[in-house]
Amino acid sequence: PHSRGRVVSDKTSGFLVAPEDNASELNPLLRLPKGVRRGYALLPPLLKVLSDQGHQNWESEAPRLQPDSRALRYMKRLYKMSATKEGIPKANKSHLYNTVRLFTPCSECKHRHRDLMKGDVHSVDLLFNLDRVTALEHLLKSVLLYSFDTSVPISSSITCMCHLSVKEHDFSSQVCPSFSHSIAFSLHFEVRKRKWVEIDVTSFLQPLIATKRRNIHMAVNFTCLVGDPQQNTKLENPINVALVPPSLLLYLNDTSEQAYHRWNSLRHRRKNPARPRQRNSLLVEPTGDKGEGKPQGKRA
Amino acid sequence: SRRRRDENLKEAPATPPYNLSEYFKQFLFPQNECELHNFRLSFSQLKWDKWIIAPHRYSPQYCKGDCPRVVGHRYGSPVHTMVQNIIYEKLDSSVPKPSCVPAEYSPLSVLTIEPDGSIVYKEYEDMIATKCTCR
Repeated sequence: PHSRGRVVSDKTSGFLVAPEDNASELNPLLRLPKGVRRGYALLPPLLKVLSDQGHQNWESEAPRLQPDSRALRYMKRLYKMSATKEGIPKANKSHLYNTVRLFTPCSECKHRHRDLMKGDVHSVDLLFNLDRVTALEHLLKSVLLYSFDTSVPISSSITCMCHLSVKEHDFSSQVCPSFSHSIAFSLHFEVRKRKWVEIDVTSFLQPLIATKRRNIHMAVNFTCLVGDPQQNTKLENPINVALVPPSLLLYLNDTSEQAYHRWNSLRHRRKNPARPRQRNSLLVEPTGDKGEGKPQGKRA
Repeated sequence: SRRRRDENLKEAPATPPYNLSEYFKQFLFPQNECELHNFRLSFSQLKWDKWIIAPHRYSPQYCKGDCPRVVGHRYGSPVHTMVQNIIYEKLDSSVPKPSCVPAEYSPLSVLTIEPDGSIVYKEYEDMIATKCTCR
């Protein structure tokens, strides 16, 4: 039998769960063969359930932080688009991701946020904590997700300008960090067709996420005006969409063995030769309304 | 079919049956044979609905039943299974008979709330048993 000390020092058990989950105390599971144990990393709460003698403690688990309701709606829609009602991943949707994480910004640097709100209502300081992203989850695409509230007037067209700056932490300073690099986007869309605006920031955030940066601090200046400059419509009446801070959406390929690997499965089923993995070809996007979840061509 | 009939004859009880038609039915329609059984649960039953947002229900299914003495192609069992059966019967009954276990699975998409309040959509491998075998 494994002693507690041996379990902790067993390197193979490191994959089982994150250190904070106290799962290394689960001696019965660690007696299982490695291949079987691997599966228990799937859902740490399952491991906790199996570990609790008498199943008394797990039901009284500390309540989790509740996510933003808008974010929840978006993710439910993404779920409906990606899986059947029974929860089976849709086979005909040839997306490459098997994991999508949605982060809402932390409430850090609020003092700075308030100061900016006085002078420039559209500039928002955002801090995203990406601790939940595991080392085996590889970024395919990252998106800033804005939602329009219903008070936005139904308009034929809206043009938005977004200026995004990522900040580097200066630990010697008590105030918020300084800017490191920035990028500007311009978007045009029709409000009546979509409640969500997705800004692809993959190329911008890729280096940060690839280097396992746990906290991403950015300033977003998002300004929307009614009108379409391409159709010579005069831009007027700014719309306050930036008051609701955007969420950060990460489309990931989890390479761990417990995650479902669609391409492996398709290869096995069709006996086709290996299809090349194209990192940026995400073919499903939960942009919601009619015709917006189409393959990447339109979005590109 | 002849091979199967031969297998069945090996399992014939020592006492001759009185009702021959009933006797042969058990070979034509074997009872309690290893097969996939339906099982459906609701995450709220486990009080997991606090952190699993979707799906609400889950059908993991399960495999249950007796493994025949001679497992054929139907179960896709390896030769080892037959050897284990012979060991059980002829050499050492403390070695277990082959077990009825899942052979194939399908994945499941799950939408969960993480402890930090973030939301994650994830597709997990091997969540629903779809085929059984004797091993």
